[in-house]
Amino acid sequence: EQVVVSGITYNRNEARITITNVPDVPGMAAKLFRPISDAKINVDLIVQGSGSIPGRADMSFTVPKPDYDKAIRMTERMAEELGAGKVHSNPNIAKISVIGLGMRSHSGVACKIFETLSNQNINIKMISTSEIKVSCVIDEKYTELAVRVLHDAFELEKSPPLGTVK
Amino acid sequence: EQVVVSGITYNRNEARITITNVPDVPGMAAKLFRPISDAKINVDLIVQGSGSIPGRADMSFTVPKPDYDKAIRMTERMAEELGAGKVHSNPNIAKISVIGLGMRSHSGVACKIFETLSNQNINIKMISTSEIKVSCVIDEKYTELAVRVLHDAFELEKSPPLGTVK
Ligand SMILES: C[C@@H](O)[C@H](N)C(=O)O
Ligand SMILES: C[C@@H](O)[C@H](N)C(=O)O
Repeated sequence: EQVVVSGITYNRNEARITITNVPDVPGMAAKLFRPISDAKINVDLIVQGSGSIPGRADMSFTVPKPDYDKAIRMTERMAEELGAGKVHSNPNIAKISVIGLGMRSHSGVACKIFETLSNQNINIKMISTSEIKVSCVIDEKYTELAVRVLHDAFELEKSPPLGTVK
Repeated sequence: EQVVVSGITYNRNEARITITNVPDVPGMAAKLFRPISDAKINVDLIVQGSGSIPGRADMSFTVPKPDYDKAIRMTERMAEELGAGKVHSNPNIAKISVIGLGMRSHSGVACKIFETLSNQNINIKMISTSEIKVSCVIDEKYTELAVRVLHDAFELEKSPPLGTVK
């Protein structure tokens, strides 16, 4: 299957917030995001997989850095209200995205991305995929390094990175 | 911000696999996906947020149902090799996606999706977002109900669901 990777983008304007041990029952995600939505806080990535504790789930999401403090306070208030666990966060992140067509099967492209970052000892803090892209959240300080080695790995033009596109 | 939701899609051809308590150090994601990629198993969603146990992360991903058994065996073997925790899975899932333009801010659309599903007592097992879509993995048995109530919530034409689009 022909996957054509067309570019690498990065975004350093976001911060990650994680709410752990959310009761895994209907309605929790709705209650958590209602105040965030009402406050018109933009949310970019929302990630929830299955957790390791039965009946609980961890949810991570990213918000613009300027909204970080407000969103943390809301999430902490909701964590109490929902009977969830700790809220932890990191404002110093970068989202690196590899954009491609025909990504129907991410495993090949994803594996190459993970190996490329791992060869530079860059730790992957969040992963999210869609048909056209694989996004990894890493420590902000590795942004340039990550973009450069991914450009090389996918043999993209040495053009300057596509810039801070979401 | 004008968000135009253009459709709802669903996919019941996938199964979810989760590997818990993966050591949160560089290289783990690369090692996990290498055998899956070598076996040419298509992976659709890959989701990793931050976990509740410091130094560990849970990773969830979806594979085509026919590859479920093979992928589980690989993941269990890798879990041992990487010193990760339990592998759990569910072959009876459906991925429901709400497609829209201008989703730059997911919080409004996401919140409405979560509330619509919660009103039907449908539990959300995975969440993944991209610029053009919000995807929720739910129990397969709620597919039709979820698609119908989301069509209503976003006032989409009563056309038949867009079909099993990834
Ligand atoms: C954890 C959270 O997503 C919950 N399962 C819900 O449906 O709201
Ligand atoms: C958990 C896993 O993603 C790890 N952080 C890695 O970089 O491979």
